[in-house]
Amino acid sequence: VNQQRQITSFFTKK
Amino acid sequence: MLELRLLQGGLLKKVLEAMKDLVNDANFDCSPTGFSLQAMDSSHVALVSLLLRSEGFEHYRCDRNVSMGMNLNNMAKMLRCAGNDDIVTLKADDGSDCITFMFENPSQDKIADFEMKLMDIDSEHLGIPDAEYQSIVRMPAAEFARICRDLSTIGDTVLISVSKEGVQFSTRGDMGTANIVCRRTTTVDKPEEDVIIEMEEPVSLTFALRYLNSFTKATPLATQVTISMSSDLPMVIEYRIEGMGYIRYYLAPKIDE
Repeated sequence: VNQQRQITSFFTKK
Repeated sequence: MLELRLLQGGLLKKVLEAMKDLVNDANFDCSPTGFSLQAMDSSHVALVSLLLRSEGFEHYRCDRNVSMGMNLNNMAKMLRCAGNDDIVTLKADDGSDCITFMFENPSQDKIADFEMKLMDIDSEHLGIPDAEYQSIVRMPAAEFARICRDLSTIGDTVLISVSKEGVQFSTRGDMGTANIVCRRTTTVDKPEEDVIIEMEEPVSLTFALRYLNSFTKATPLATQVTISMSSDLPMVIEYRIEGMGYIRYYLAPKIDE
């Protein structure tokens, strides 16, 4: 199964 | 006071068409640098980043930094009322809760004003660090759009693999599998048709085709698309808007569990 990662797990909140 | 006059109004129409399926509501940020936007799709899987630099506008007045919340579908509807050759001016008074789009036809004998309500949007702004990507592919934007469209009829995800020789797009679905290889080209006479690969390390990553197909709505903005990938980062798909800036899409990869 390919799990979809979220973009927020890579970039930090400003 | 905000007043931005863009001679190629058709460009703003294309920009909205390139974002409205991905993002419903977003803040446009206006500063002396330019007119920009950063927004995520509702499931926080993809992010779009737009920059239209102030130098690209025929007239650009932005007295103070301002953030204006807009519904992109409504904005697209209003801009569809402009002709492709119309001059488009965006106007907003300080503290106003609406923005005016003014359309002038090329012969300047028809002038239209459309006023749209602004909205308060709570949006997260993400810091995107500058990164060196392991593989960068530049290829014709129309070809990339065709590949994404074709593969999405077979499967839901695409495995993109970059090597020195070229870039491979693979998918599988209930009916079977598909593989498309675009070889690196060596011609120099038609740069807009070239497939250029800059590779530090080979990369293979899987992405949802649904998102890629939505990014390719930006194809009318550029002849070439740049796809940057690293194994530990979201991919970046960039369409450069000549003389103005860019629209970039970031997409988180899928991972095997």
